[in-house]
Amino acid sequence: TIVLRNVSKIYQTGENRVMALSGVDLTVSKGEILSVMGASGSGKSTMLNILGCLDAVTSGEYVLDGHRVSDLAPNELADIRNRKIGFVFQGFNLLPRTSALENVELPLLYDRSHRIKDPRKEAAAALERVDLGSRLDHIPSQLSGGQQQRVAIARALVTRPAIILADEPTGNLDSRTSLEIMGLFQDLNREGVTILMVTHEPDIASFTERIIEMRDGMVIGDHRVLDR
Amino acid sequence: TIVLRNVSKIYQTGENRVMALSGVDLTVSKGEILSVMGASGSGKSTMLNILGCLDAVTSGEYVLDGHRVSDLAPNELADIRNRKIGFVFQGFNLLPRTSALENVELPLLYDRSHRIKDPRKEAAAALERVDLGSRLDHIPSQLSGGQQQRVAIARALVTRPAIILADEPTGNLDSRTSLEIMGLFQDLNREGVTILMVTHEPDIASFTERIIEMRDGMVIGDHRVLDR
Ligand SMILES: Nc1ncnc2c1ncn2[C@@H]1O[C@H](COP(=O)(O)OP(=O)(O)OP(=O)(O)O)[C@@H](O)[C@H]1O
Ligand SMILES: Nc1ncnc2c1ncn2[C@@H]1O[C@H](COP(=O)(O)OP(=O)(O)OP(=O)(O)O)[C@@H](O)[C@H]1O
Ligand SMILES: [Mg+2]
Ligand SMILES: [Mg+2]
Repeated sequence: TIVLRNVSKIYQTGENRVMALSGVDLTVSKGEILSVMGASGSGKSTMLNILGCLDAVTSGEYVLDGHRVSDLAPNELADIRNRKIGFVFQGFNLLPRTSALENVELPLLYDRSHRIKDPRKEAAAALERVDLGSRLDHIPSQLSGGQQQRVAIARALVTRPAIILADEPTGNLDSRTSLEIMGLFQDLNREGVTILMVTHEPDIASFTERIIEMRDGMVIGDHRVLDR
Repeated sequence: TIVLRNVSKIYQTGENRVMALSGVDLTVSKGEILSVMGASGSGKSTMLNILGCLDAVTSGEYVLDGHRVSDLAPNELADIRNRKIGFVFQGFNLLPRTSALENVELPLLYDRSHRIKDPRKEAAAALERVDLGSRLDHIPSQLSGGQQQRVAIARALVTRPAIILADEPTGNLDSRTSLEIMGLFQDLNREGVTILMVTHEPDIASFTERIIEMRDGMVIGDHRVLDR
């Protein structure tokens, strides 16, 4: 379970002060699949980064599975990131001089529990799942934009996380490939994985069960998707 | 006028051989506004990179305004890139430690003709045009994904190019911001700028007059958009 209570995030840049999140309250139960939508700059990525323990709140609190995240030690936070949360970044964040296979394998190499016994095999299987089984040895500059995005998706899946946070995972994908990715996310959700996805495409959001709307750093809407 | 005649592009990577383009023929007249659509990996970015003189054909020819591009010297190619063509990259390609303003100003600083007298003022005006006038001093990591994309668009406009090549320019933008960008492209087109845009969103493509469809490195469709 994910709980954000009155979370604000302020970025101070020289004299500029940007309130990226303002008084956000959000509860997400285990096994939900939901979308976050809103205008450019409305705080979607900021919120996802906080949920993924990649950034910290300025004020308010974030409780993940009963633990206040701000009370956790850095190594506990790193463990949570590695084991519980798979993240698909808006900008992909692939290592540029590293093959697709090694990019996907990387989170497993950081997993101190070593619960995945054969990281390379798992990484190859994750790339197969996103239809890139024939491109394992290509580095990002040798892949199209959409292919890079799918490598990023494979990397988010490979640790078998409990929660997937996906920031515009279909932004660079054609309709058919987008539908395949949504099918994959739905399959994972049926297996119990909680999925939060940022998208600006209503068609894509309609694959989820609940839509959170944001504007100017605030949650302004939260409703169930009624016909899917 | 843009003419591609029987253009192929092969990437050779170790033992892998990828035919990114295969026998592409395309003619684009001055003042057209068109979209390029197709599945992930179908060759759209490869074709746009060739048209933008950022990559070379493997075979076939590219004739731009009567000049065979392969006959041009490197400094002539660089001049064409700088003065005639504005490019919006799929991955934005902003300099990460450089402000929005300086990123947009950069192509003007490379323009040896110095036809723009006040580069900084023009760069600020271009950022205003994409509604980022209040963020001139922010570096890319201080901007949202969609804001970075708009900085990339402003950089493509600032040299007042004759041709704009935009690779998924709305992939990270919400619907309303996307419409504003399309309105901007239509305004530019009315002023005579030729616009080629890659998109996978049919709604966005409907703002253009002609749609090129690609599959597996080939042009498989080329039709006019009839009701706009
Ligand atoms: N530098 C490269 N080296 C090897 N292969 C490449 C290179 N650049 C592109 N490719 C391959 O060429 C094919 C076409 O790539 P391209 O980037 O043109 O596709 P695209 O249509 O833009 O796809 P997307 O919609 O995913 O952005 C893909 O299979 C891609 O992996
Ligand atoms: N590191 C930072 N420093 C300063 N401002 C920032 C930083 N990160 C984000 N911002 C600002 O905070 C606001 C929210 O950013 P965020 O990335 O969450 O928006 P978003 O909803 O994801 O937008 P998009 O749809 O364009 O990706 C924006 O105005 C952005 O410029
Ligand atoms: Mg974002
Ligand atoms: Mg592409």
